[in-house]
Amino acid sequence: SQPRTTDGYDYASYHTFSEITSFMDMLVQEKPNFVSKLVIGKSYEGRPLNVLKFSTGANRPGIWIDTGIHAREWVTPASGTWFAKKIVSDYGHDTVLTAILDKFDIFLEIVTNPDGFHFTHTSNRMWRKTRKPNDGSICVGVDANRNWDAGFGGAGSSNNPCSETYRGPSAHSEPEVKAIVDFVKSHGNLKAFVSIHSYSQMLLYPYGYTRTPCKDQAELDELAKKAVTDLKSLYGTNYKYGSIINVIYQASGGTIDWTYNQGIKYSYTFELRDTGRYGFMLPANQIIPTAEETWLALMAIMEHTKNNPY
Amino acid sequence: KETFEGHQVLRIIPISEVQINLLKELSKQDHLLLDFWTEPIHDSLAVDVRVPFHSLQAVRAFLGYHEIHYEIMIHDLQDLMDEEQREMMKSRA
Repeated sequence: SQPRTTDGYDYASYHTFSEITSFMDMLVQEKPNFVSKLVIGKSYEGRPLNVLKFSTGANRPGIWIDTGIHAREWVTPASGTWFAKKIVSDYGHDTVLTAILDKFDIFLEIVTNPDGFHFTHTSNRMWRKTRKPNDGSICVGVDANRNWDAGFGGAGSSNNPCSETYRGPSAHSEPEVKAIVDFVKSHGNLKAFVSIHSYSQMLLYPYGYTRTPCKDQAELDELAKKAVTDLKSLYGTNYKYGSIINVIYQASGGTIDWTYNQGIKYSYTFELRDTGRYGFMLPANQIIPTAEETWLALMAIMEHTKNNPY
Repeated sequence: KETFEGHQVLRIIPISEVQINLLKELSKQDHLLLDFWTEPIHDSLAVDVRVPFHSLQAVRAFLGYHEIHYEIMIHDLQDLMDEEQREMMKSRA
């Protein structure tokens, strides 16, 4: 029942990790001069941490997008898959995306937490964390979005391995996080970093661990406003936007706080759409509308990144 | 495979800081095995919580006693999961 091309892939359905991996391989096979698959590390259970690289030239600055760091947020990797196909389909046809890709590489990690994602398909649909056992505890896994070295261990994360927001024993203790850290550092020239979650319809920028506004807050706020306005233009979906600590709550050790502190100015995190009825159980017929509207916001961020070099 | 028969997801609409604090207290009741999908932060944000079947009566009583408004967002989580599985199988077929 496997599709033979990415045109035959069912973007309006949820898929397993192996199906998504096959999709990535097909995409690379179809566009070998444009798309490549990097393996930036291995998960605790040994699954590859795959990143699609979309590139039209050498030595370009990069834009990073990741989806699915929390396992049960299925609509995020599903949207990521749609984004990958969209990038390939639109390059050379959409002038804005083409201009972006003529200057930047795009890196897309569709399943950031493959062990957790696999676990949601096989054992517990409501699993959120990674799957590494914790020494001295019967509880498994770490909240990978509390494991970054940005206010690590502060308020808004837990030191209890049984908590859903367990931060882990030390910053970057999780191989899924460490792999991204190493990639970001070794690349050295990422200009935007977007980490996508679901649900609750928010577009957020740093910080989460401190009330001190980040130094680019005015610009990030203005861009967030533009992005959510573009997003809303398609289906009328309302998003809140602002800094993590002001819009949601204090959260220490978060992804984009770390990336911002690394010098990646355009660091954002999304919480994708919720129809108000399903939460993490968003029906599959919502995948494409979710991806379509999110794409507009992503384009706003990527285009702004292109037009505002730093 | 863990199943979720009878689990409900409640959407709670707090209207004051007092109610937020009560919900925070509720979230500390480990024996209820509540799974907060969105946490009690402030009264502009709804709180979604997955409640196992065995905790439903206690949670509803708590909310009712404190006059905290809620609605049932998902009546039976397992029904939705089964539907999701059917959709995936149908797509593969």
